[in-house]
Amino acid sequence: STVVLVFQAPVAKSTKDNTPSTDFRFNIKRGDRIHVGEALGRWNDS
Amino acid sequence: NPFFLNQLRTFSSSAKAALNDGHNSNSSSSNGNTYLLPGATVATILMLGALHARRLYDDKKVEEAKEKGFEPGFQPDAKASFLGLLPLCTISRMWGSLMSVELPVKMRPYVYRAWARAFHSNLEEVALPLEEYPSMRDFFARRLREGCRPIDSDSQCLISPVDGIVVRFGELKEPGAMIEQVKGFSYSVSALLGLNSFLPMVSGKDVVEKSSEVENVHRDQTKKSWWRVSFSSPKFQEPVPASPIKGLFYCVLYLSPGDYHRIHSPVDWNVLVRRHFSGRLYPVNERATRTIRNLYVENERIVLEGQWQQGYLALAAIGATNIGSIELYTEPELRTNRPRKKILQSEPPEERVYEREGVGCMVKKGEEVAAFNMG
Repeated sequence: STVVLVFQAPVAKSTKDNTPSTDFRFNIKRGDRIHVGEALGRWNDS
Repeated sequence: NPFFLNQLRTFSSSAKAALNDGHNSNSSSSNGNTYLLPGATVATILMLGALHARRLYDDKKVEEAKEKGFEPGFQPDAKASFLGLLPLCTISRMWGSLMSVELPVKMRPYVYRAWARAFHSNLEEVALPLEEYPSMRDFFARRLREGCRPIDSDSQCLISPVDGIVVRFGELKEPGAMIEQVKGFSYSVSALLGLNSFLPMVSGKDVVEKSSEVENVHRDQTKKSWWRVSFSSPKFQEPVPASPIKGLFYCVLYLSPGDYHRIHSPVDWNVLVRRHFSGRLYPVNERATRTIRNLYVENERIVLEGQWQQGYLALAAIGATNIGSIELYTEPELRTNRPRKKILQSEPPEERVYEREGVGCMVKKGEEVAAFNMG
């Protein structure tokens, strides 16, 4: 079985040219074994 | 392989001898049958063993190639086409019924330990003593001991909803929002989640309207004469694929047979819609992803859609031949992998909007939302 997640995550605006840049970062690699409760990715509010 | 052929020859010659003996006398007839049946059984077991060994060898080759940096591409084959002809949903239900048979208490630990050894399950995490799982199906959908899966407490993180292997992840940027199944083949996110999904996309129509607005403004500014407009060739606008709004991500996780098969909420989440797609039940292992087109879009699945702190979130739980049914805690009466009267495979999904007081169904980060079951 397989689970697919599709989600919106925070986007920060670059202070230099006001262009959108992604603030969300995955902290996984392809082929990694992951468990329930472990972080897939993180973001910053700043 | 030579060993297998020798074995087959031995068994066929012994079977022939047994048959000849059977013609000679009545008393030896029973002996002939006695030899024939075990011979055929052993030959079948050997054949299945040889096929399994070959498959393991092929998989090992793929793993080695991956380690060298070569990514296997999409290669549809005859076996995949043959799978399409099989009644996989019926096979899955039969498998489920077989696995629901209650096992004798004394046998249970041996059977479950054998399963755990074959599929690398950690029996130390199991919530109950092995004797308390009446059937393989119950053991498969087991809960874990309290504290085995600590939930990351960081409020700015999204957690994994399942135990599994990360197959693919990334950001959806291109118009049409496609997820790569394997190198050389992608499937549409809209097809996976449903065409009436709330997927935050800038629609192709909006893009066309915006561009025509810009064109009109430009036309007014340049003050083109009427005939230039009249004789200009008509423009047939092809449908423009929608583009995802910035910051739309995806992650594909594969659960192998030995894994914990319950699904948890990745964040605090307000589930607004449930969609059930009753499709096929192809296997979803790595080999299947390389050989079966639109695997995830074809298979039976449940999609939960809703809103979280940062916007849109959808979770698609996709079944497979051995794990065909999905149990939903927000809707315990829902049954999947049911026999269908309709012949057509491509039925529209069955949808339910959760409108409990107009706020949907709230689930907390780490809370159980669904479970995969055998068959």
